[in-house]
Amino acid sequence: MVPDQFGIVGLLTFIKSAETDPSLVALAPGMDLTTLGLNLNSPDNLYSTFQSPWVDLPCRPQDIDFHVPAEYLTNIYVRDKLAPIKLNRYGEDLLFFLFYMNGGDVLQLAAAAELYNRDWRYHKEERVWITRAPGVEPVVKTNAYERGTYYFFDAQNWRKVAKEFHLEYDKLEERPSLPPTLHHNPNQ
Amino acid sequence: PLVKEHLYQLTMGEAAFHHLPHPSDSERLRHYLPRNPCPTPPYYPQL
Amino acid sequence: IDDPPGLHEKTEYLLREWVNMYHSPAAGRDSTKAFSAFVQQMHQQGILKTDDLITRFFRLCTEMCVDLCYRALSEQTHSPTLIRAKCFHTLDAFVRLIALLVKHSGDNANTVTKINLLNKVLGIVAGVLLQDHEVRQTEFQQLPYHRIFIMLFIELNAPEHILENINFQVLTAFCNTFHILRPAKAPGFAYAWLELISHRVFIGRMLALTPQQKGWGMYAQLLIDLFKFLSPFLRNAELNKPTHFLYKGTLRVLLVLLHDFPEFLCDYHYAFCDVISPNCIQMRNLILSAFPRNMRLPDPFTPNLKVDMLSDIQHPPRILSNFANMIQPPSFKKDLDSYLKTRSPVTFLSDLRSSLQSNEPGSRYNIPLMNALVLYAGTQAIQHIHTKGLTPSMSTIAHSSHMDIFQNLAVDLDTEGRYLFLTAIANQLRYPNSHTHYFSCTLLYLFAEANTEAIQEQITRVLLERLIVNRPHPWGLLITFIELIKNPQFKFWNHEFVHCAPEIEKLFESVARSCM
Repeated sequence: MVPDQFGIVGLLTFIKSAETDPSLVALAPGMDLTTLGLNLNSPDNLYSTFQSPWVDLPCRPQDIDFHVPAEYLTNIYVRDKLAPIKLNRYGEDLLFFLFYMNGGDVLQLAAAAELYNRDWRYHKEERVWITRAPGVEPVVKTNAYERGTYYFFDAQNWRKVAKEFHLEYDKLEERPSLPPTLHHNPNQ
Repeated sequence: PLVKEHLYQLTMGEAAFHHLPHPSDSERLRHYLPRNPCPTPPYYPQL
Repeated sequence: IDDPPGLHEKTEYLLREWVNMYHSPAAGRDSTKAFSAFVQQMHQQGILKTDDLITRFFRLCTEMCVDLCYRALSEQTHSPTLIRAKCFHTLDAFVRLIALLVKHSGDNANTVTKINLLNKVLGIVAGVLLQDHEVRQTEFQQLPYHRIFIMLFIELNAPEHILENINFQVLTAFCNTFHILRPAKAPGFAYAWLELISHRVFIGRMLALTPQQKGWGMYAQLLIDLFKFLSPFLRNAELNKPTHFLYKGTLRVLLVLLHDFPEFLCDYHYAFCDVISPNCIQMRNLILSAFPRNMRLPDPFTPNLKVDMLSDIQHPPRILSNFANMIQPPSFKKDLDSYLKTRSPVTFLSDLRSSLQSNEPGSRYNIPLMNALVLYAGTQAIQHIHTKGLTPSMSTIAHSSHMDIFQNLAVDLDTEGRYLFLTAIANQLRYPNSHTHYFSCTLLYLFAEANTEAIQEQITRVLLERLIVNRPHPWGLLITFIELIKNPQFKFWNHEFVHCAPEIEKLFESVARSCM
């Protein structure tokens, strides 16, 4: 057989080396390209929401700049008059909007904290916000769980849905903690 | 073997790796709701 | 050198003034009111008197903006968000000034003045960057330059009549600048550079919006710059974390191009494969997997797939590289054409090997010449077969001057040369077209007619290494390998190299299972 790196044995040797040398993995079996954060089955163009070669998420809608009429750019005229952002003033709908639209951002944590204050709880496994239906006590209640009727916030259909549920307390997130230093924003 | 020029490129690349561009570097300044990236729990929606 | 006395102070004053005016509510729509007033000030200060003064003004402004950024970046106490806001406060104003000066340079119809000014400014920013890169070395920061380039690009691609008239020249100016600042020249800027050329607005303009695909060639050049930079490190499998990160970023960008602009990858596949290191199998497969969006590829795993009957194999692919011109020196090309036409002199074949060898350090063969020779001989063969009213098949490709060359190379080259030769052939196994079909037949013919098992082993190696990497896999690669293992004519499973070790046997069985 071909004794050097250009035959079958050479290929096998390279593959075996790649099993232990991480710098060879990228070349030998290569990467699973479906894990790079791009929806390769998307019927729409990917480039228009491509955020960066270094990030495995597409752009958030609010980050995509468009050339809008200059009249829309009012911030410079009103910024001193804008009320500071205080989440405890806002309705649930806006809090859910901020939570779902700001993944990986302090604002997501802040919205989560405010929802917690209003007795919503985030179910870590179901990945959904839940609250007790008002005026409806749980049918069963133990130290570890309870069972009853709860409102689930359905983010797909953007509405609260009442459901009976077996709720285990250890599946609920504790009070969300915000980072010790919030970045400066004169409006907040 | 890598020539001197390539070794220089590796060194410069390594230094640049420690201050990568951020997506907000290509976006308009957001005065009202700037990005404030931070680690969030893995069970929170990211997208 | 030798800035006129007082120019530095004037420039600093003017820049500060402009930044304040830009951020004032009284600046007016798109800063036009502020701009009118500011241009008066520039005149009064004599900045616009001569070309030399304008150049110096821009250079000093750029340096001041850059210095401000370095000072801000060195302030450890502030958050990254605050530091960036501070930098962008001045940078964005400077960019707006440049954009307005370009837009209003000369009269509306005079595009030449506008583009000249843009080229001047881009050249100045690039020059300051390169000097900064050389002086500061590992302390170099990409932020100010990245911000200037991307925001200026976005500003100059606003939907305005004046800008639409000069859009192609604007794109050309930026592409020239990015080529000057390619990673090989400014490696400290490489990450920002890739971010710039993969920005959604840049890709949109270069590949989607510019009519008649006029931006494609320039964009291809930028990708070639990127592949050339990565090549030495990937060739040596030198993937430290930063290089691996850059490689992964490159794959992301290629995936976007494969999804959105597969025809672009199809048209330039030859030029890309010429500069991608042979061991970058997945990245190369990604490019070779591209096919035109209006094409429906038959399932390569269809039982009894009659590739010969597909209508697509009659048509050649578009190859926007002048590969014939890459056959050098001209005397060699002349001898090649002569041999292809007359099958003489026979000494041409015996001299082929030495013509393909190289004295370049780290490279025993001239890979671009090898690739060009293979593609040229193959395309000439296809033409020759068509003029006889035939289509390429195992019988029609045989006994020709073209196949003489291929068989001679397969026999005469050493293992490295043969590997590179077979790689050049396998690089043409793509979507259904006349090249894919011809070169698939050629590989199978070389396998069947091989006079040593080493040739068959290396053909198998070249196909196998492309199959064992993660997806995607080019259609032509799949149908060739399936044919090789299924067709009893090739007696594939009888060869010793298939059974020489248990791991190899398992590997072949596994690949064959997934193919069949």
